[in-house]
Amino acid sequence: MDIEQKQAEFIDYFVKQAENQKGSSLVNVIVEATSHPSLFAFSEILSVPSIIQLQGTEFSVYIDVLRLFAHGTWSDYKSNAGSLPPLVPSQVRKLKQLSLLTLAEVDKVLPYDLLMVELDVSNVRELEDFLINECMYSGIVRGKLDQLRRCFEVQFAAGRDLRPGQLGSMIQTLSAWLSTSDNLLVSIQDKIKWADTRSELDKKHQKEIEDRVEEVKKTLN
Amino acid sequence: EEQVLIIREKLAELYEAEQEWSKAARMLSGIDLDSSIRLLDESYKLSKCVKIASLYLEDDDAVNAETFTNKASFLVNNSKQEVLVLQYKVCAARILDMKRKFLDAALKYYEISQIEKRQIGDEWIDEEALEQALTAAVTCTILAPAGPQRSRVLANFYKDERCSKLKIYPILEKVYLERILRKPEIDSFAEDLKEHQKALLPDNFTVLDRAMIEHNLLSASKLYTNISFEELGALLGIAPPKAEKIASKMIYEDRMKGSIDQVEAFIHFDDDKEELQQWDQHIVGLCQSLNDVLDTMSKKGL
Amino acid sequence: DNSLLRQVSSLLRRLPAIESGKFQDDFL
Repeated sequence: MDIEQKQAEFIDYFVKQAENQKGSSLVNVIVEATSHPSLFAFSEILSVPSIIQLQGTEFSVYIDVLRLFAHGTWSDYKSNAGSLPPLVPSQVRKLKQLSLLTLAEVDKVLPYDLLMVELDVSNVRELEDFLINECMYSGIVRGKLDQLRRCFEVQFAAGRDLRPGQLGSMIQTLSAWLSTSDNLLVSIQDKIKWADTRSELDKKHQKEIEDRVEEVKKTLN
Repeated sequence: EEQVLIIREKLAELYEAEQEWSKAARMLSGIDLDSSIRLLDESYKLSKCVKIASLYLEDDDAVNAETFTNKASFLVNNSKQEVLVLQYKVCAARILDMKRKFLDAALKYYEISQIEKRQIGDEWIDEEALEQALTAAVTCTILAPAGPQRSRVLANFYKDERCSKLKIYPILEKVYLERILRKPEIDSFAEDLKEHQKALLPDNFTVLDRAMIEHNLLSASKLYTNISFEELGALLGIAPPKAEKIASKMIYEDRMKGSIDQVEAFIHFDDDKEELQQWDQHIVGLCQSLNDVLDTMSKKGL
Repeated sequence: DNSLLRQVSSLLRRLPAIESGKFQDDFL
């Protein structure tokens, strides 16, 4: 079952939780959601009215936490730690998992050195254990670890919540896909036509040769 | 001979009551089942062979037990006594298990666990016994040498919904999904193993160690393109030379695809599938995901 | 629909489907 199906029920659960709570009790909902081991999507929760109403209150910092988990990375958290509440270990782990997804958006081959910096990991064993246990085995990424080249090759990475302004580039990429696919189909059609034509010509040529052979045989007889 | 037979059976009963299993077995095995003086009918012979084998197995004596299951194997096919046949099958499975022919044992346990009847003769077959047989089947498969054959048997068990109710299911799932097993999981699995399944092998590893190391090595081959022996040893919790030795054995026995670069002290894992096939597979996967998105969109009326 | 957008976002990164040097040789 893919990650979106797995987390759909948790999204619904926390959206309902948020809809039924107000003020300070929303803080627990946010902390619980950003700690849940199977939840990697936060846009739906961010758009719940009662959450939005936290803006401007003493709890607005928890909207920043939700935004951080929706779009941010571990590095973002470290550079804003002063203005954000401390994270519990399960939140730290999740933010690092989400950071990997963001890194995988940029490139499919992630160097260990980059990962160790971005994920605050001190050695290869620890990095690989994190990638194996917390990322590959939790289903958010699939890929291969290459120790010789010291990199992680990503084959699949779950999608994160879209950052504002990302939609445009997605549409661009999709339309590029579309035209490439159309061109591909056209060129495949051309190749098929070319192959058919060639085989016709070869058959005709084959026939001519055979006829010539027959003639020569008759002449000899 | 008649009197001797009766005395032997009586004495064997007494030894059995004292849980002196091997003495009871030896007492019964003194009965001359192939006597030319007095013909014994086949079902009597079969029942004695099975009884003696079961008694030896109570003392984990697979060698003597096998002697009598071999004798019984010539008699069992003509037997109409289902209870005896079942007991014979249990003995045969347990002997394979003790001889560490785990995959063969697993298949025999599995066959036993699939019995449909709940009453054979005047014997009742309770669910718990079948569950034990199923658990034994899964345990033996997990202990079997990691490789394609074991994966096929694991897949059968993983799809058998009876397994999902077993205590051993969580580890069956991880093994089936070819996940690396960590020490706490291995320790909890070890709790329910029999003595011979934790016995020490000549290379100073236990049967369980070997099974777990090979399993984790095969699981690592699905995650890594290549790995240094240093790191592989750290991952498996064993010395790097040992990791190299086990890896070379598995590659040699064609249970894992790869090659060893001793100069660099690296192992390079090969994929079962050719690159072109993988390419096809990735594109198929992509198209399926695209279809899933389109299906979701049409379901949502977008 | 956030879930769909996340799925599409994940899809976009699935290409190129494979990049290894070995693949180039095999493909050629």
